[in-house]
Amino acid sequence: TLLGFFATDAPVAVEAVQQILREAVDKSFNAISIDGDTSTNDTIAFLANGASGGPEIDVSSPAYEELKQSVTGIAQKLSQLVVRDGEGATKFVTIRVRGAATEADAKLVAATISNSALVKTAFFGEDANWGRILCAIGYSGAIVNPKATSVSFVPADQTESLRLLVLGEPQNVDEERASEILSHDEFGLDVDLGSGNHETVSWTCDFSYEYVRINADYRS
Amino acid sequence: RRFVATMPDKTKYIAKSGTYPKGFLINGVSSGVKAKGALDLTMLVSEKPCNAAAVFTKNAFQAAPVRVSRETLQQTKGQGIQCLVVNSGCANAVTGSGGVQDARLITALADKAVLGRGDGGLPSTLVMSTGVIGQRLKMDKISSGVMKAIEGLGSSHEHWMRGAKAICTTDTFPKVVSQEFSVNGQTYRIAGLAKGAGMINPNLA
Repeated sequence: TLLGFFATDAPVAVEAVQQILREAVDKSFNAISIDGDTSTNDTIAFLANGASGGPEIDVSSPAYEELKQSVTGIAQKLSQLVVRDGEGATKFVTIRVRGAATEADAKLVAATISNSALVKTAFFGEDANWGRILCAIGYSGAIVNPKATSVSFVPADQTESLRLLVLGEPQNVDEERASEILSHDEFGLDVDLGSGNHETVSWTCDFSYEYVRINADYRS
Repeated sequence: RRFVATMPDKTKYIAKSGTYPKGFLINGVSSGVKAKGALDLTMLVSEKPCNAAAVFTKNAFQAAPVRVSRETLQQTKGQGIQCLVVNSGCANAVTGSGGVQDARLITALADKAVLGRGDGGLPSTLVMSTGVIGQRLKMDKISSGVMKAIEGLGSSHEHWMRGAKAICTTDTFPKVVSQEFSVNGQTYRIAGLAKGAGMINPNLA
């Protein structure tokens, strides 16, 4: 279950509190997955008490965007901490989907990869099994043109990406380099659908033996 | 090939200090719902009424605290919220109408204990629960836990960390983030807590 809250001493109008929370959560907690199970209890709250004074911030205030950025930043940091602490997780993976025909398509592809048990077990095994990634993209339900799709692993240190598939054509993958990238606690996956200009980012983790052990022994 | 799940060092993600918003007090205590005296109940109290909002799971089987907190925000139109009570021993989920009554009782208890409000007024407390599904809350323990939490409320980093620890279930570290930000020359603070390690694929709205 995901629970959380934000508290600020800024004076924020109710409508702004609602709007900021909604947008911040869409770019953070709604963009993570550990095991694909949605809890009955998930709740994130946002409270603003105005104790620091100053003019009230509403949706039309110049300060609104700045506040929204701060809340979104905090929400992203917290949601990433949740993924890093995923039950049994040994890897933290950032999935960026670009070139989607719609934002919904981008999210669908990212979520499908994030939730694929086979992709996640490959992450655990540090196995550059990009066929499983393509498989997930293909059944996501998004508009996908296989001949326009490119996929790369992105090292956490932002050195050169390892291209796995370019415009539908498999690349001659340097398996040593792939293993080196996947051996780190953290890495990225870049998917370019080549079908538009919408993009999204999501965060996921691997599936390890530990996940099964923890959940075989915890009644919740 | 044999695999070993070697967990990365996660202690680096634990906040060592923080800058916390004015006018908020927090505490985490052991109410006894969790075994062995583990921290399992967090209370956040604002000295001033807050404007508030929340997003909730879209799972069709929404737990009692989800239903009650949504009801509270609808009734109050998100105004006048001053307390948040989170328990982590028992999820109070799929507990039927009895579970809803329990969640409402926590709201009423906190409203009365913190704000001195009696029956009949608008609620000002939001509730959250996590933990074991399908069991009723031990309300005697929750009630005494709320009173215990109120006694030790504070605003230090240690208080925020206790609050973060007391909402954890299978989490391996408490999750606290805080920062200061300035808007038009005015400085504000914001802090956030979260818990979650499993059953995580949020669809919040």
